[in-house]
Amino acid sequence: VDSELLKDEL
Amino acid sequence: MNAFRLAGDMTHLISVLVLLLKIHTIKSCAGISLKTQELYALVFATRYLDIFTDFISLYNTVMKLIFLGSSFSIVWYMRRHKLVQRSYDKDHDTFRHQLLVLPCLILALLIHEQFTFKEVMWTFSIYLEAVAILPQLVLLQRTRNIDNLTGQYVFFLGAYRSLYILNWIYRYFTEPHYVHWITWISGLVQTLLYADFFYYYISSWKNNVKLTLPA
Repeated sequence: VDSELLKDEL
Repeated sequence: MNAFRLAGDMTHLISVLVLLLKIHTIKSCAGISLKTQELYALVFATRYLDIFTDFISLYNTVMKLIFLGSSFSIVWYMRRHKLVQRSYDKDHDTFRHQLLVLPCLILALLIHEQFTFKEVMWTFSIYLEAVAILPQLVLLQRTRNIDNLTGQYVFFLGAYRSLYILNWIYRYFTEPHYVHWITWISGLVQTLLYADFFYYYISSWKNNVKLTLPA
């Protein structure tokens, strides 16, 4: 799971 | 960025603007839960800890600043502004928000993707956002008299949540390895909390009558 990817959401 | 995500962010922004419009121009926060607003301020403060360390895009940074600034100024208005303060329905806004904060913190300490301060705080903010609307929904049910702006505020917030779910579905099918259980389950719980409100909001709108919620 690439958790970094998600941080582009608000 | 896909259209669902953009529409979700925009409805989120509109909801905040509707609330600020009500507070700033009418100088009233009648029907608005300070408990929910304080929870949102805490949600943004703990989620955007990366605001000065990780740059994603100008859009991202600006939106984060808007959500941080607006949530704290709403709390300031409701607590400190003489006129706004007077319209606050303190007697009905009695939901004990500590009951939401503590379980969310414990859950974030137990269920997270990485055990780092930033990641646990971020996870906490996701859990807390899912339930932060509860004091507001309880207040709406108690006041019985819901004005248009308050109804629209909650409606746009619910629209934002629903659009984010569509955004996740879209991203799941278009981006490789896009799996985020913590966000999805919390987001789904959050959206379901609005379902009841949505039902009454849409039926009052369809029948062209004033919005009221059953006791």
